[in-house]
Order: sequence, then C-alpha cells, then structure tokens
Amino acid sequence: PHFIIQVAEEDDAICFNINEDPGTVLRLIHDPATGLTVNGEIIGDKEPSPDPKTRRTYFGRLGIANPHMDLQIEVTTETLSLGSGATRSTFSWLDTVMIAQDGMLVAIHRNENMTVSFGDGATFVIVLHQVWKKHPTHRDFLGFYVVDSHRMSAQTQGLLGQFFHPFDFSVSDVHPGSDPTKQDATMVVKNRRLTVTRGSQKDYRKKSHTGTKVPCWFVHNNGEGFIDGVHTDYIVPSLF
Amino acid sequence: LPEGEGVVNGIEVYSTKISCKVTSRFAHNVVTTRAVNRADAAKEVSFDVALPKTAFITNFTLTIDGVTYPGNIKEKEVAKQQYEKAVSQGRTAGLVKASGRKLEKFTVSVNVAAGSKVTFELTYEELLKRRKGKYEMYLKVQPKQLVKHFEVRGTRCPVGSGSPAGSRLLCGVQAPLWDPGSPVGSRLPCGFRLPSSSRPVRSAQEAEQVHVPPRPQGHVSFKPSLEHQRSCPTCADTLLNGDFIITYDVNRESPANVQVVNGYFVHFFAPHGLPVVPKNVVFVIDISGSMAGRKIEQTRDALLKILDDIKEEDYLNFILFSTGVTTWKDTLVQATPENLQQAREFVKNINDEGMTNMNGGLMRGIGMLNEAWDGQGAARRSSIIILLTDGDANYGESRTDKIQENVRNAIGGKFPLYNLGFGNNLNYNFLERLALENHGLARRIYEDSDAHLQLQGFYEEVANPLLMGVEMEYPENAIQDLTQNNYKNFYDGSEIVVAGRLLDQDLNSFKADVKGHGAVNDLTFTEEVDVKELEKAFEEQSYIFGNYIERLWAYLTIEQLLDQRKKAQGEEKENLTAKALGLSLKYNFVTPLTSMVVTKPEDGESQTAIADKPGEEANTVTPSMAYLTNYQPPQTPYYYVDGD
Repeated sequence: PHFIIQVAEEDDAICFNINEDPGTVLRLIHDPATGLTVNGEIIGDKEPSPDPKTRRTYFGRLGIANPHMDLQIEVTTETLSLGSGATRSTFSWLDTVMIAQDGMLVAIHRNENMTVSFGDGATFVIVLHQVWKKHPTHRDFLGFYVVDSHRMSAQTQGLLGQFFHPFDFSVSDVHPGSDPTKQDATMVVKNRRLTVTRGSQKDYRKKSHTGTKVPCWFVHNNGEGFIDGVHTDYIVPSLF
Repeated sequence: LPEGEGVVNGIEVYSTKISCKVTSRFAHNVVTTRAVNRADAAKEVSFDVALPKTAFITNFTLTIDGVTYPGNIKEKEVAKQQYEKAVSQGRTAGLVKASGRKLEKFTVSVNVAAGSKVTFELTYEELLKRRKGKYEMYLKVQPKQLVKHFEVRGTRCPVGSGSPAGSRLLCGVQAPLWDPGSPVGSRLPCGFRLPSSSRPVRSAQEAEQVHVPPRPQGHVSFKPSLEHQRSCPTCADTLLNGDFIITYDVNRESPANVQVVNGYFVHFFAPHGLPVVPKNVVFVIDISGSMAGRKIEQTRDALLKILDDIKEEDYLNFILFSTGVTTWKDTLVQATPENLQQAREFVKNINDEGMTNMNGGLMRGIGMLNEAWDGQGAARRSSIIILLTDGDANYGESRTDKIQENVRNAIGGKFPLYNLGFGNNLNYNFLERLALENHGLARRIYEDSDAHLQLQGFYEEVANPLLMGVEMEYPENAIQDLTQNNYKNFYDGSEIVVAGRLLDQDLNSFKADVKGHGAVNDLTFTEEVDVKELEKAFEEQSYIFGNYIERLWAYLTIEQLLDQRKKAQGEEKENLTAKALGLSLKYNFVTPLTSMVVTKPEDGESQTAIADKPGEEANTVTPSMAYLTNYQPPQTPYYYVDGD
C-alpha cells in the first residue's frame, strides 16, 4: 500500500510505499492516551507477480479499536462490522446507513466509503475500491484516510499516527532522476537527508472512482528514514 | 383415457392447472379446471378450491360451451340480495368458508348439459408475508377424481432494482414425501405430502420436478401422471391429497429494496446482521377451568420449550389468571440459569382452576412491564406482553369495552400486546381488536396435537427484536397514500412492507429513510430511489404483470384499513369502511366487504354465482350446511357461489 502524508504547513505531501507479504498486519495509528488504535491487514493480487519488486499490495481489512468505548470496528471489502462488548452489528457495502452510538457516528455510503467520527476530534474515512469481479489479477481493496486528528494525543504512534504532529522538512537539489520523466531531490526531515523522487498519488475521498492527483515527494525503501524506526517495527500480530 | 376411465358419474375432469406466479412477494394464482359431461343427461360439476385466508379473490369466470361469463365485484349487500333471490328460488349455492388454519374453501357447482364442456377459472392474489426468514406459498391439492392433465406450476419472477439477479428462488418445494417406512417421511427438494393411509408414489423423481435455473426466474412444477394419481394400479380413484408448499427467501443484498412502477412504489425492509435487542417479556396465561386437560398440558410444554430459548440478557415473568391473579415473581427477573430453573419448576406446577379474570391478569402484567420501563431509563430494551387465553372474561371486569379501555390506558402505546386465542370458544374479534389497538396482533392457536408448537412458533417470531421504534420516512411533498410506516419492533426473520403513491409521476428520485433503535446504537438506513432508472428496469420486465405494485399497494391498504376498522367506532369506522370498500371495488378484490357475482342470462332470467370472503367471525358461527341437500336436477344450467 502507498501512504501519503500531507504537510499543510508546507503545502506539499510526502509519500512512501510499504511492501510486505499479504497477511501482514500494520499498525497505522495508536494513541496510548485514549487507546484508539487502527491496524490494517495487507492483501495481494489474485495472481501475485513472481517479482517482489512489481508485486502490488493493498489493505484488505482494517480494524479500529476504541477500548474506552468497548468498541471494535472491522472493515473488509465485503462487510463492515461494529462490535460493542459481546454484541456485533454487521453491514454490507451495499448499505447506506448511519449509526450513532455513544458520541460516535458511523456513516456507510453504499459502495463508496465509510466515515467514522469520534466526537469532533477524530474522523476517519475508509474508501472501498472496487474492481471488476472477474478481473484475472486485481481484487477489491480499501483506502484509509484521516480527516481530523486534532484531539489525538501527542504520543500517537503508527505509520500514519506519528505524522499527526507538525514536522518540518525541506527539499533541495532538485535534479533529473534515473527515470528521466521524474525528478529526484534531497529532503531533510527528522534531521536526516533522504533522496526522494517527485511523483504523485491519488486521493479517492471525493472522487471515488477517478481520484484526485496529489503531487508528493516519494521516499524510497519502505519510507526508510522518514518513518520512525523501520517499517517492520509496525508489524503487529493481529488486527485487534 | 381408456373408455370409462377417469369418468366419475358421467363427468370427466380432463384438466386442472394451478398457476402461481410470485413477483416480489405478491402472489398471483390462477386455478383452472376443465370438465366435460360425458353422460346422456345434464350433470352437476363441482369446483372446490382451498385458498389462503390472507388472499383476496380477484376474478372468477365460468366458461360454458365456449361462452365466458365474467365475475363482477359488488358491495356485499348488493350481491347478497341477488344471492337471496337465487336461494329463494330453490337453487343451490356454493360456499366460501373457513377451512382449517390457513385456508378458506371456495366451492361452486354448475349444471352442465349432456356433452357440454365447462371451464372454471379462479384468480386470487396474496401478499406473502415473511416469517422466520421465509415466505411460504401454500396450496391444498385434493382433486376428487383422476385428472388427465394435472399440474401445479409455481413461478417466481424476480424484479430488478438495478440488479437483475437481486432476487432468486432459494428453495424449491419443501414437503415430506410420504414414505411407508418412515412416519416422518423423507425430505426431497421437491415433494408432495401424501396421507399415510395412501400408498406411496412409486417414483418420487417422476412425480416431481424442480427447475431452478441459474437465471433469475425460478420454476417449480408438480405434474403427476395418471399412474401417479391412482390409488392402486387398477384403481380409478385418486390418492392426491396433500399440501403443496413453496418456501423461499430472497437474496437480500441490502436491507432495503424499493420498487417503483407507474407511480406506485413499494419499500421492503428486512435488515440482518444486527444484534438482538434484549427484551422484557411477560407471559399472561389463562389457567381457568376451561384450560383443563390437554390445553394446560400443551401450554406447560410450550412454556418449558420457550424457557430453553430465552436469552440470559432477557427479563421475564409469568402472570397466571383464573378467578384470582398469581405471579411467579413480584417483578421481572433476569433469565439467569438459576432463575430459568426456578421458572421451569413454576411452569411444571401450573394447574387449571377457577374462572377467567382476564382484566386482572393483563393489568398485573402491564403494571410490571411499566415498572421495568420506568426503571430502565435509557437502557435499550424491548418490552412485550403475550396473553394466552381460551375463553371470554367472566370474572372481575368482564365488559370487553372496559377491558379494552383499561389496557389501552395502562399500556399507553409504549409496547405491543400479543393475544393468542386458544381454541374456538372465545371472542377472537375482541382479542384481535385489543391487540391491534396496542400495536400487536392476535393469533389463533388451534386445538390440535401441535398446539404447543404453535405457541412456541409464535414466541420465536417475536423473540428476536432487532430494532425498536422503526419509522419509515419519505419526503412529504413527494409521497401520498402511504401504508403503515411505523412499527414498535422489527423482528428478525420478518419484513416491513410499506407502499405508497408518488405525488408527481415525473419525479426523478426520492429518498427513503428507515430509522430505528438497535441493541447498542441508533440506525438510519437510507435508500436513494432513482425513479427513472427503476421504471426503465421494470419496463424490460413487463412480461410479469405490469401493475402489480399498484395492486400490492391496494391490497396492503385494504388489509390495513380492515384492521383499523376492527378497532374503530362510529364515524371513523364508517369512513374506514367506505375507503376499504371503495378500493375493493376499484381493484376487484373480494374482501369481507365485497362479493363477486357471476351472472348469466338464461332463458330471460339471470342466474347468479357469488364469491364471498368470510371474516374470522365466521369461525364462531355454524356455516350453512343446507346446500345440495335438496338438490333436484334443474332443466337449465345454474351455478351459484356463496359466502357463509
């Protein structure tokens, strides 16, 4: 899956990929103050490419847990289920339904997306990407967007969560890269110098089928140097 | 047929076809029988059809020697005058009368001249209701003699809502096939139940066919050959006597489905995957002397089985009423394993005694639920009160209108009351009125070996509420003539159906919201209805029968008006009656307010047949048995149908 970190202060974005085997669960957000956690399980294509470099992976299952509310939300490309204590409500991506529960609001929009809001301080959107059911290679997958995180604590971690706090970066020495259609540059971030490549990724929140292009600086090697530690530090044993 | 075979008393019934077409839960059934009089003299031919009580006859025609006489719908009083005139002239009459638990019997006799042919065609329509996760179409098949071409054919026509395969037949015919080696019978995907006194069908596979093709339309047919019908290889009498049951559910991709045709819409709502709302349930049980013996035993059996199914998060209590009122516990108690064990002991010791203090029992039960209601605050719990009685109140407050008033005031619209009337010696209309007035329903429990299963079955229907306070909302300026759109509870396995009319036929789209309170959260399901797209999809399927949504709307509206009429009085009742009558006449439905009359001018004199629909009250009166007892073969053909 690809990650996009928009840096409002710089009016720019940084992106990176995480390449891991299908079945791997990654920690995206963990706020130790509230316990709010978001994990995602990776899936691959139906017919994975034998070359690991060209293998495409996505998120196929996402789990949102809020222990303070005794709540677990599990989203797959087929179903969306909300567990509250011992009870569980299951919905399908064919539903359009709004669910209100103890200050949390979940809105499922048929075949498009699901919005989860915890009060007014944390809002996530999960986008369903559907492909032709009989496509020989590709399969449906999920996108995860953080729309609002201002109530989340400064200790929030995770592949996305660590970037909820303001950070600076600078880009210099822009020059043609090994791919003549793209430019490379030197990025200074978190006191590290990284070689990055100018590219773009897509934001599918508003246009769920075509997406909107987001220009970004791409960090190579699983976000090495940009993320805290290495990407394998974010592998967790299970969705919840 | 070989000479003489299949001819009984000079009459050969050479074809009986029952065609059942279900479109989106709305069943359209046509029963056609063709017969010929092979005798040298005029003979009488009888046409008997058992149709579901919930069905409305919509047409009946007679064709004699190629001339068809259509049925005309008339207000009951008008039809009655014609009927009485016919009876006064000494002519015989058929009957529509209650027959068993689910059926009404439609009977008509016609005198057929020597060598003449007659065709009877009866059409009836019914909205199939979903219970415990399935719809059931039920037919009683009992030809009186061998029929050369006998066929029951069921077709389920799917309807598109943007998804052509949105509905499909999940099950074929499910009925145990009689098997001499097994009292229960073996089950086949398609079967036909035969009485144990008959010998088995020699080859089940030859007798039944199930066609459920991969395409959306599904067919089921039962077409026994003469060999299959014969009671023995050399017998001329038939062994066909059974129930033909088609059960199915729809492949439900989303909880709601809206269909629009010609300015009418229907909205089906049946979510699944939601947790069960915990409930407070009070059983108010009649233990008066009339319950003695089998009824009290069956009640005990049913309650014991129900106790096995009660979930730990539920609260319950038992109120027993006879001359006095006794309770198991003073308040509702949680269904913990210990409490359930105590409850079992209590139930095992229930014995009959005394008279029937129904008002006392109900008041105690309602009071207990009210206490729990007031005490539970914002807790999400569904409250249900279930009354079981086998007779009329005869101790304490016995005036039905006063009991109604007391119950209405005590419940205050907060929770539903379900009334189970055990047997026939009770005022079922009162129980029904009482239940309908309090957002519940009444159900008759038939005195039979399976009464405990009927009781238990009813409990299962209401045991799993998934939503409370369900409201179906549509834009006010776009919809009119809406059928009931709010319900106290939605139960797992059931379905809410709301129909209405679009105010503006050129409307492009509208939004249908369903709001309800679940076990842990409040939910709003939204359906964006693209009218134009749906209309287009339905145009492509016009082969089904184009105006079925309008007829479904009319059926549902009439049914609900008749229910409202049961609990209304005075001017309100008159208005409801007028509305229901107007729609029955407009849409050709034989309801308790209308009759269908077939008139054939005969030698300058009108001959009349009438099809009626009895109400539940018909069960409490003795149906007329006078017909055919004074039969004298008339000189000219005659035919009558009457309701009891």
